[in-house]
Amino acid sequence: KSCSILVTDANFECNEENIMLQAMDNSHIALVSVEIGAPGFTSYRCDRTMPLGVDLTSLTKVLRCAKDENICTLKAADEADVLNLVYDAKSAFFSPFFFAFMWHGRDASSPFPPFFLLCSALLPLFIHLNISLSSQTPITSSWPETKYDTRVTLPSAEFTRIVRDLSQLGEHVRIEVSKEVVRISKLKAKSSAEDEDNDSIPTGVVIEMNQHVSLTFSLKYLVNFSKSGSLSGEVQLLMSNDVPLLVAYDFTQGYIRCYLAPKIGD
Amino acid sequence: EASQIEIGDYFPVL
Repeated sequence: KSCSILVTDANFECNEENIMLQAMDNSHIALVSVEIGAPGFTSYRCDRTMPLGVDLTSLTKVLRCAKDENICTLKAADEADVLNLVYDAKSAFFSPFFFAFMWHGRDASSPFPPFFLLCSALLPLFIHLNISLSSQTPITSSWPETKYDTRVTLPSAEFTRIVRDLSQLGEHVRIEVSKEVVRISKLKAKSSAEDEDNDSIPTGVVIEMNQHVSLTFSLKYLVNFSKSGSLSGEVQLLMSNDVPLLVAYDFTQGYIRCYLAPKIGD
Repeated sequence: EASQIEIGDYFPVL
C-alpha cells in the first residue's frame, strides 16, 4: 500500500531468500526499494527465481479487503500470469466474498486494465483473489550504494506529523542538519501570514553527521513516504549535499527505502 | 525557481 502511492506498476523479484521491489515513480523524482526476507513469512517457498509484475493499484484494492486477523497467502505458479491471494478468515463475523480480477495483456491505450468483480455472501470462509501479472522488464540493477554525510533517526510518527503539517503550509521543505540541530523549514508558503520557519526537534532524535547539509525537497513526496510509518517505530533520514535523500524504514525482516531527488538552485 | 532533478541523474544505473 505504501508503494502504490508512488508506483503504479512494479516487479516483485522473488528468490529463495526474499521478495524485492525496486521502482521509480512516474515523474522519475523518487525511487522506492522494498525487501521482505523469507523469515518474515510464516512459510515461504520459491522454486524458481521469477519476477511478478503487478499492478499495485489493483493489488492495493485487493489488500483493502483483508482484515488484520486475516492470514494472506500469495501464490504464483510457474509460467502463470496470475498472482493468487487467499485470505483465511478467522472471524465469525467476517463476510465472505469472492473476487476475481482478470485481464489478459496490457492494452497501451487503456490506462487501467479491465477487471470483473464477482461477489457472493454465501461462499466458504475464504477469499480467492487473482491479479494478473503484467510482463515488465525485470529490474536487474544493483541497489544504489551511497555514503551519506548525515543520518537523522527519529520516531516515524514524528516524521509523519511534521511533513503532514508542513504540507498544509507549503509545497517544499528545506532540511538542514548541523551537529545538534535538525531544522525543517517550509518553503513557498501558500499564505504569507504563515511564513515563519518551523523548527521541529522532537524527542528521540539522534543526529549523526560528518558535514553540515542543507537540501530542499518536495513535501508531497515526503508525505507519501511517511505512509510507511506504520511499518516501523523509527525512520532514518540519510543525506548528503546534492544527492537524493534516503528515507529508510527498517522492520524485522525487511525494509522499505525511499529516495527523493532534491531541488537544486533557488 | 529551484529546478527538480530526476533521480536517474544521481543513479545512472537506473
